[in-house]
Amino acid sequence: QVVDAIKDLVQDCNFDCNDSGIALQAMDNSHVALVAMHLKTEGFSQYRCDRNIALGVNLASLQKVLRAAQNEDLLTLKAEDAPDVLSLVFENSENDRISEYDIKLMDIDQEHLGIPDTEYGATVTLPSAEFQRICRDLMLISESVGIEATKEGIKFSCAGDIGSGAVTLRQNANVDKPELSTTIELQEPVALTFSLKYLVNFCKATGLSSTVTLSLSNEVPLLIEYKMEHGFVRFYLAPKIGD
Amino acid sequence: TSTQARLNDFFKPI
Repeated sequence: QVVDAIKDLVQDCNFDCNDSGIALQAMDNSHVALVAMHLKTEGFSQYRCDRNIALGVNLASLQKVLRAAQNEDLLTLKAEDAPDVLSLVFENSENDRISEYDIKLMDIDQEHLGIPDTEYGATVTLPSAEFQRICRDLMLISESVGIEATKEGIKFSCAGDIGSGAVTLRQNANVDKPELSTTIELQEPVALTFSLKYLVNFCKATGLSSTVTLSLSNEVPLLIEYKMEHGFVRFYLAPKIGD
Repeated sequence: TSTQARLNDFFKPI
């Protein structure tokens, strides 16, 4: 699911393995969007990493091999020191089928960016399916969306050749189903413009989490986080400037 | 019209 969520944004990337788990940071070709992923050791039934190692993987190749696994299969990933290949083993729960695949690794000279800790002006958590719906609907009208966070709520608005559209979400607490709540923490009003093409792309991570958190400050990249039980997938998107 | 900013304008390589 994680590979599915990011494979259309980045093609080749290093899976950085160390004591804390498997991490990945990669920018898209245009340097407008960045994905940062972390799968913590606690999320694996067994995890061992003797030395820090970067596995340079072509995500399309990895995706092809992962398609050979059944949904409930146990997956084991293995790589030696200074590896040429990443080994994947799929086993069904009855232990009567074992599938073994190797994918070739590559040397990827990847630029790592330092992402400063930021006190965001607005932090909004909403159902991830709702966010996906809004992005898809507005992309039919325009290529850009304005996102405005005020004490009234968060407003997504766009204008295009056929007309305009806007969706406003107000804070609402759902006691029975907290994953359907919308919460807005506001330090200061924020108004930014973003490309919808990227936002729709990020929404491929919707299946990873029932909620998504948007963190916004004026004139800095938007942070979109899908939290998992033992890790996260974060996307950063540079704003459009100077409307 | 607006221009699309790049992440390198905000985040520096480490």
